[in-house]
Parts: sequence; C-alpha cells; structure tokens
Amino acid sequence: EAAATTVRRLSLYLRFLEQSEAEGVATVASTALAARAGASPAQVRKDLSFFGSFGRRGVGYSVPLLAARLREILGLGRRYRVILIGAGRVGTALAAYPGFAARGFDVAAIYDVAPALVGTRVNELIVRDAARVEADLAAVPAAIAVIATPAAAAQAMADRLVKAGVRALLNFAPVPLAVPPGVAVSDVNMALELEVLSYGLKHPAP
Amino acid sequence: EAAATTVRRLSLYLRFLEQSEAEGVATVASTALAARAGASPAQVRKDLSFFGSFGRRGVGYSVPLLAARLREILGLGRRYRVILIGAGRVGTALAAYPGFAARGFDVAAIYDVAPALVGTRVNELIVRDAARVEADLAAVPAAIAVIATPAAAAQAMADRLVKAGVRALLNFAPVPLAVPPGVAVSDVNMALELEVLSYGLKHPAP
Ligand SMILES: NC(=O)c1ccc[n+]([C@@H]2O[C@H](COP(=O)([O-])OP(=O)(O)OC[C@H]3O[C@@H](n4cnc5c(N)ncnc54)[C@H](O)[C@@H]3O)[C@@H](O)[C@H]2O)c1
Ligand SMILES: NC(=O)c1ccc[n+]([C@@H]2O[C@H](COP(=O)([O-])OP(=O)(O)OC[C@H]3O[C@@H](n4cnc5c(N)ncnc54)[C@H](O)[C@@H]3O)[C@@H](O)[C@H]2O)c1
Repeated sequence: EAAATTVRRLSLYLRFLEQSEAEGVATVASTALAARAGASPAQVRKDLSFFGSFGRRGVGYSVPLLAARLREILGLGRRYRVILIGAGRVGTALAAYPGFAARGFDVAAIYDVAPALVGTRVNELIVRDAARVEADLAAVPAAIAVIATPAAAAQAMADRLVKAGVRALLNFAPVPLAVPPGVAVSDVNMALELEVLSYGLKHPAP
Repeated sequence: EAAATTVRRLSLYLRFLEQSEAEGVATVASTALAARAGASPAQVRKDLSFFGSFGRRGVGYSVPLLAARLREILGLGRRYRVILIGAGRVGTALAAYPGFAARGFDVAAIYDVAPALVGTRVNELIVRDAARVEADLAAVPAAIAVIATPAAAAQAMADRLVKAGVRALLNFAPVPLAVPPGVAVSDVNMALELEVLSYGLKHPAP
C-alpha cells in the first residue's frame, strides 16, 4: 500500500508531466521528475516501478503514457463530489478555490450549524443546515468530505459522515479522527508546513 | 539535502515521540514511527541514519534522545517570528490557529492592501497596511512570511519580502514563486491533499 508521502510525490510528478505535455515535450528523465517533487532520481524510479515498468534507462519516460498511467493510479479518471462541513474561514476559502474543480473535485455543498450562516451565499453555493447532511447524502452520495469545524465537533461529524457512506475525509481540525478500516483520512496541519521551512532556514539549500 | 517529503516525515516522527514522552514511554521501535508517518520501517531507519546513528537494532530508539535530536535537526530549538500577507479567509484562519504558537511559530503581524481591512482586529493583531512591510521588517526582522494574497499579487510580494530579508515563504497562492537560492519556499495546495484521498478511494487500505 503506497503511503501518503508516496502518493503526494506521484501527484507532483503528474503536475510536472501535464506541464511538459502542454509544452509539447515527449519524454522526461527521472532527474527532472525528481527535481520537481523534491526527491532523488532513485526514489522516482522506485515509486514508478511499484506500479509497473514505464521508462527505459537512458531514454526516460514517455510523457503522455506516464501521465495517463498516473492519472489512473491516483483515481483521477473520474470526478468526485466533495462536501464541506463548516462555513467559517477555512470552509469558505476552500469553497472559493478554483484548484479543486481543475483537478476533478467538485464542491457540491457546504454545511454549517450557525443560524446566521445557514442560507447565506458562498460563491455558487448556499450554506445548508448541517442537520440535513444525512438526508442529502442519501439522495446524492459524495465520496469526499472536508471537515473544517472546530476541534470539538470534528469526531462526531466524522462518525455521521462515515455512517452516511462517505469514504474519504480531509481533516483540518487539530484532532486525530478515529475511523473504521476502509475510510481514508488526510490530516492537514499548517504547522507541519512551517516545520519544513524551519528546516530550510537551518539548512539553506546551496 | 533532505527533501521536503523527508522533512515532513521527521516532523511526524517528532509528533509521535512527543506524545510518547508525555505518556512516559522510554523507547520506540522503527515500526511504530513508520506507522505514524505512513512510511516503511526501512524508510524510518534510512531517514534517521542520514542524520547520525540513534537506535540499536532490537532495542529501538530512545524517546527523549531522538526527540531532542529531531527538534534540533528541524531547527525548532528557537522561536520564529512569522508575518502573514493577506487578511482574507486564509490569512485570518491562520492568524487564529493555535497550532502555530504551540510549535514555536509566533504570528507577529498581518498585512493587507484593502482600506476596509487595514486597522481591523484579527485575534490579537491589528491589520497593518501592506505598504509598511519593509519598514516593519527593517525595525524587527521576521524569518518566515506566509503569502495568502490572490495569485496576481504573490510574486511581487515575494520579491519585496526577500529583499527585506525574509528567507522562508509559505505560499498559498496558486502560482509557483521564483526566489533566489538560499530562500526556502513551501507551496500549499489542498488539491494535492484531495488527490491523496482519491488514491485512497481507489485503493482502500485493508
Ligand atoms: N490545520 C491547519 O493548518 C489549520 C489552520 C487554520 C485553522 N484550522 C482549523 O480548521 C478548523 C476551522 O477553522 P476556521 O478558522 O474556519 O474556524 P471558524 O470558526 O471560522 O469556522 C468553523 C465553522 O464551523 C461551524 N461549525 C461548528 N460546529 C459544526 C458542526 N457540527 N457542523 C458544521 N459546522 C459546524 C461553525 O459554526 C463555524 O462557522 C478549526 O478546527 C481550526 O482549528 C486548521
Ligand atoms: N492552496 C490552497 O489549497 C488554497 C486554498 C484556498 C485558497 N487558496 C489561495 O490562497 C489565496 C488567498 O485566498 P483567500 O480565500 O484568503 O482570498 P481572499 O480574497 O479572501 O483574501 C486575499 C486577501 O489578500 C489581500 N491582498 C491583495 N493583494 C495584496 C497585497 N499585495 N498585499 C497584501 N494583501 C493583499 C486582499 O485584499 C484580500 O484581503 C488565494 O491566492 C487563493 O487562491 C489556496
């Protein structure tokens, strides 16, 4: 099972390949993919060989072939309905972010419990009462839910979502979520990103 | 030079060690560290050997020793002043996030260009006019800046910040930033996090 860090690298390789495709480049070397993803060429070859053989030594990887294969491996051959739980700062920033739709993730609904927020407009969406989550999911399922609530509400909401059929959660709340096997959870933590920078400050790249 | 993906794993190992320390656990095995960071035990041993030898086979790693060493490697032995550029949804969500101060990152100021926002209160801070960034940094330097502006304003602001002495940027804007060597940049992209989930949906963990 590829770990989240491997999958993030695959996403970065795919970005680079899509850019190369747009520039009409036919093949890329593992060194170019490595530079893009902050990995070593050996790591690139290891990542890609996990999923089958793609490149030939000395020639590199075929851009269209590898891009199509990575899209398939990452499950990007389809679009996903995404629902946002919490219409506060994080929730509304995500609802407005064009980067999701561009990658096949359609934000379909945004929910909140605050009476002052329910019924207000966030971009193309109207904030719905969180009490309706289950009924809405029974009518039209969603594969992914983003939890952007305060920490205290996160686990209870995760339980409701999993029970209603959601199988993947992007969690912003600063609490680890307990979910049954078969449910994917990705925790977002900006403090971790800052630690990447504090490392960079201590060891400046040449 | 350790890549960003390695450094993120080190941060996750440190989280786990700190939790173990709080629970009074004296040693941990590489398998426990691996499970926490979504890596393999061999990857853990490789990551840690890069920085010197810590554990003994069969005995595991000393929790206090390894935690102290990782804090030093990650540059967490000190506190960092962080400034936020952009007091919109992302900027204000970050200003309010307790996770930063807990890890040694003190949000010292938040800037915007919109007259309606300058002078308003965001948590403990008052939004300052972005025109004052250089003068403020000349008076009190900051190591890290977070760019939470629209894409169009991001590069120009990055140039100003680097010129004023900032050496690390956390970039939310959906544009790659061009910076001179020696400046660390970490791009945040939530679409990448969703791709980790779409992979998880296609390959559910057992
Ligand atoms: N991981 C990170 O890097 C990071 C950064 C900033 C904020 N956060 C976290 O993200 C979360 C959201 O932050 P924010 O700044 O948007 O907070 P916010 O207070 O602006 O928004 C939270 C919203 O959730 C709503 N809510 C509360 N309970 C709910 C429920 N049961 N169902 C639906 N909605 C509910 C509230 O009414 C509010 O509108 C917090 O947990 C915060 O700690 C994380
Ligand atoms: N990477 C991700 O996953 C992700 C998710 C959501 C949003 N975003 C991006 O983050 C950025 C901020 O998003 P948001 O929702 O907070 O937008 P927003 O419009 O709510 O806030 C942007 C703020 O920047 C201010 N601003 C504009 N030019 C400036 C300048 N030169 N100096 C200082 N401030 C300036 C604006 O006045 C505004 O208040 C956008 O680029 C958006 O695309 C990224």
